[in-house]
Amino acid sequence: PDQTPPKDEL
Amino acid sequence: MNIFRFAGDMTHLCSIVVLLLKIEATKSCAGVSLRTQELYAVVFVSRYLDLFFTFISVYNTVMKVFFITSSFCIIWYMRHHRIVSQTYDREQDTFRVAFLVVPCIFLALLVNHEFSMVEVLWTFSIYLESVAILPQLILLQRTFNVDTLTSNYVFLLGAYRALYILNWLYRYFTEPGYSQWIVWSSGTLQTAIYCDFFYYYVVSWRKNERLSLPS
Repeated sequence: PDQTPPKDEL
Repeated sequence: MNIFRFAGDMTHLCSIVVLLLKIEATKSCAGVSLRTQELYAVVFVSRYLDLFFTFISVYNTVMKVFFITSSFCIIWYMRHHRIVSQTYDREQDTFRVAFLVVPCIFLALLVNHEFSMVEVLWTFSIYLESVAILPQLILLQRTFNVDTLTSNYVFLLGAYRALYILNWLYRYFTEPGYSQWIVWSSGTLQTAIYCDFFYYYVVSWRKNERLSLPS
């Protein structure tokens, strides 16, 4: 698994 | 937040409002797939668990709460409203949702950014959203119920997807290091399914003048 992206989208 | 993202969120919101207004005004949910609506409820609940432990913005929180409550509101209308529930195309809306849910669960367990409960559920919701419209697609092809409001709903959902792709392109070129390939690949699949949907509408519209495309 790579870096977890920021969850700023809906 | 860029204009594409905001416009995408607004069309998504409008699509749900249009659907709720259609149900409330006509007291009918003919042509609407309960299975798709239930899948969307599952999508929102599994994705927005972070409401409890992450705060991003007031906008973000309000939109998440709206998506969860509105999806349950639609389900309530279709299942329990005395008049509306009688108009539900129960016999036609028979898509086996397990065929979508089970592969999405396995895929989320196998392909994710981080093997944790919340992250796997979030990934599952991304995968499930990309295919959740399929029961609706099947239902419309079976019933040929392409009234203007239902097609507005579908059109707005399609616009939401297209705007999100523009948003990702914009962010990719303006934000260094911005990358989220799970969302991108699922979103592209989802948009492709909507294109199929749109093609279907064009064909229906050509076959029957009574069926009109959304303006």
